[in-house]
Amino acid sequence: PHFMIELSDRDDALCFNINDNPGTIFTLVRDPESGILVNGQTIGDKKIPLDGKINTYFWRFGIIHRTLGVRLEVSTHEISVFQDGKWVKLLWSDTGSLKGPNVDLLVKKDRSLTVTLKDSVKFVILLHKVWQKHPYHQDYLGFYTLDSHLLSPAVHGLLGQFYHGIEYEVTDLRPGEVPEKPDATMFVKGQELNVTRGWQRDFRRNVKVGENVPCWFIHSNGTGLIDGDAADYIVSGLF
Amino acid sequence: STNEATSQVEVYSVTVECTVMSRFAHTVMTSKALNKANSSQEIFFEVDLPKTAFITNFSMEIEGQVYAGEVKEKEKAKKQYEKAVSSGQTAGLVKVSGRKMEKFSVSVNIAANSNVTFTLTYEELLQRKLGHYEILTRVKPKTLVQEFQIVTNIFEPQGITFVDAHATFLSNELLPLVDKTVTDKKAHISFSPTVEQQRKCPGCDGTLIDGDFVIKYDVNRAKGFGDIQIVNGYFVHFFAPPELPRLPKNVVFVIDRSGSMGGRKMAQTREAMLEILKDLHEEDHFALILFDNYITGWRGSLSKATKENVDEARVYVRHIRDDGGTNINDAVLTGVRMLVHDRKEKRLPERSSDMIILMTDGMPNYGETNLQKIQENMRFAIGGNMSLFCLGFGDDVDYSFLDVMGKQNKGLARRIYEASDSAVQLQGFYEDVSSPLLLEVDLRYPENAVDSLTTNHFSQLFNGSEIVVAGRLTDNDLDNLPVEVFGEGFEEKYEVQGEASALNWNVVYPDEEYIFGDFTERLWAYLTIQQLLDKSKSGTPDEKVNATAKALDMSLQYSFVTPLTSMVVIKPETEDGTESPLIADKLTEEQRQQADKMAYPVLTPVSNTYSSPSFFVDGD
Repeated sequence: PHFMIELSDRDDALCFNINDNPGTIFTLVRDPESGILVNGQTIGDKKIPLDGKINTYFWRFGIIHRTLGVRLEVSTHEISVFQDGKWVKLLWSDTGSLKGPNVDLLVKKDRSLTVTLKDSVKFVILLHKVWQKHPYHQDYLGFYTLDSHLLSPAVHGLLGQFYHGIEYEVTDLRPGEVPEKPDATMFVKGQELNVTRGWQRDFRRNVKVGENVPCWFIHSNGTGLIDGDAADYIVSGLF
Repeated sequence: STNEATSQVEVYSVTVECTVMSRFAHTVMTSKALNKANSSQEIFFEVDLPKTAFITNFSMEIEGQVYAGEVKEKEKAKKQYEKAVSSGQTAGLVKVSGRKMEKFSVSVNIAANSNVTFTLTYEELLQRKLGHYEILTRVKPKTLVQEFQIVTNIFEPQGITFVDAHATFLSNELLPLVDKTVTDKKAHISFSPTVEQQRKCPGCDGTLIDGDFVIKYDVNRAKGFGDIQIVNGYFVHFFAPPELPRLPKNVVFVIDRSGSMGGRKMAQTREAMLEILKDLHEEDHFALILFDNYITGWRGSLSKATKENVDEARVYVRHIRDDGGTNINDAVLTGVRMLVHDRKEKRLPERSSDMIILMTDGMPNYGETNLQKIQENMRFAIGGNMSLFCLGFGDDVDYSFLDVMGKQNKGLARRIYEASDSAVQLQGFYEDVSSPLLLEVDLRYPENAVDSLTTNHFSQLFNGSEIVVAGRLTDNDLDNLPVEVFGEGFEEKYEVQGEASALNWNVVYPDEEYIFGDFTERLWAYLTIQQLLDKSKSGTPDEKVNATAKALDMSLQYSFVTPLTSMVVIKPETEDGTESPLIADKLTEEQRQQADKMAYPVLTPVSNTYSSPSFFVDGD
């Protein structure tokens, strides 16, 4: 999956990919103070493409808000919500909404799920439906944070660590391997990284085509940009 | 439609009939409805028409009684309008509808078991863009209609090269219903689905018919002086010769990077510029000037569009960031000086076209801020030696300022609507002007044979476009009209002479009734009014007054609803005996912009999600 950190105050964005074996579960957001946890599990392509490159995507998210007692499991097949002591299932094939005292859900048929957790966080999960007979690809999900300003300064995770901003400088722009993608040097978190100008796609407006967002790409699974390395974010269970 | 959810109004006929004769399109939209209820009901007639069209007629026929609209001078109509407003009635009939269309809407109270027929007529001269003409019809009947028909007949004496008809609502089932017959000089396109074919699903009342019906076509283009048609004492000359080599161009892009361009606008400008640069031809020259409070640039002079230079420029473009104020005056002047200097130094090909493309979203607030003074400065500095094209981004820019500045300098202005496709709009504009074929084109006719000529000098002819000149023949019986065309082409001058003769319509269209009588005259009137309206904004004070007066006279004479006239429609008396006049106006681009600005929060409700930082993970 590709991660994108858009910094509107700088009109700039940072991006990186995380690649690991299909089935790995990563922590995306963890806020010990508010009790929020978002984990995601990856899948790979149906078979290894001719170029031998294994691509992974998120297909399942587990979301917990301990304080509110809310638990959500969102997969490419269905959406399950646990609140007030019972599980409720929603289907991607229906447009619908569910309003509770602590959580609001809005499903747009075969497209998106918007989740608002009371006084804490709002996000949207996009469903990318792939032609069922596609030889390589299968359905997958995208996770977009819409509002995170109420989370505590202790929030962490592959996305969460950037919720309260990041300081960086980019200098020494130079030609890269391809003319469209120049390289540069980034100073971030006390380190000097070689980064490449590229773009990643934001699918919120157009789930099929997406919109290109130019960004500074950090190589090697975001090494140097993320705290520690990608393996530090692997957990054994979805909840 | 009606306001009632369970209305007993039957819309039994909706027809759109368009006749095109030599690019001049005359469209009649008719809608017939019957109030089957036992009580009176308010019935709405709401249609979209292209913003380039002028309404020429509107009528309502209620139980045999016709209520026809009348075109009046705007000021006079306004008095009636104010009277209506003061008595609590709303009167405006025309509103903005998207980028290309205007919405005309009227409602009338219909007695029980009564009929009403609404008829709206509008006319426009189709413009050739990117190698074709386009007829756009927007249809949205709210219910299933017994008789639904879109019929278009195209008569092009030059011969038709292709006709393509499609619609945004055409499914595989509806597609075969588009009937298209094309012969050498005539095309007939019709679309007439039955009630069952209109139905969204078996047994349901929803209609599939909702969207744009678009016809595109082109004509055979004559070599030499082009094609001239003489009809009833008027002539029209179409000039777009085929197979002309394109001229190299020298283009300076002057790009606003002020604070207000921040976010998506800046990103879209970068995105568009990356594509535009890629499309430059190797023999072109180009430069990039950025401005906020300060003026900066990629290089101090124009560079040849070699692959290396373009690649370097694209890297530069990727790093354009917004910051600071808006100094349009000095930025454009820097571009002008650069072109003048490079010409003087003979760094640019002798036969090439010089142009400046200004992209901005805001009002100048740094350096010279007096708009009129900026226009004067540009006119003085440019001195007719290059073209200035102005692209106004979003709703905050003063469009009329850019429009006048463009027109005063052999160019034009275009609004770029702030939306997800802004980058495509920027590229689209560039495509329109990116391939000049001829410069300083002069179309000449014998002075003693013609008068009331529309503009016959054009600073450029662009690939895919067409020059149109019309005029009145002083000798009504003249059968042959001598013509000369001069221009500056690639490597040599373009000079042709010829003689056009009047067509024998019985031979060209033997099976048609003679319907073309006043088409050429109305085309001439339409074109003349358009040009007078332009002059009324960008000419000298005297020219402005004269042009306005003449445009008003002609609008009234030919019954065109233009920005100077209004159509007054008197509705039937209500039960309390009051009459309520309604007014149909022609919107100006400034009014359209104002309307868009007001509608902004409604049109883009999700924009907030883009202004805050966002963090996401997804797959490509």
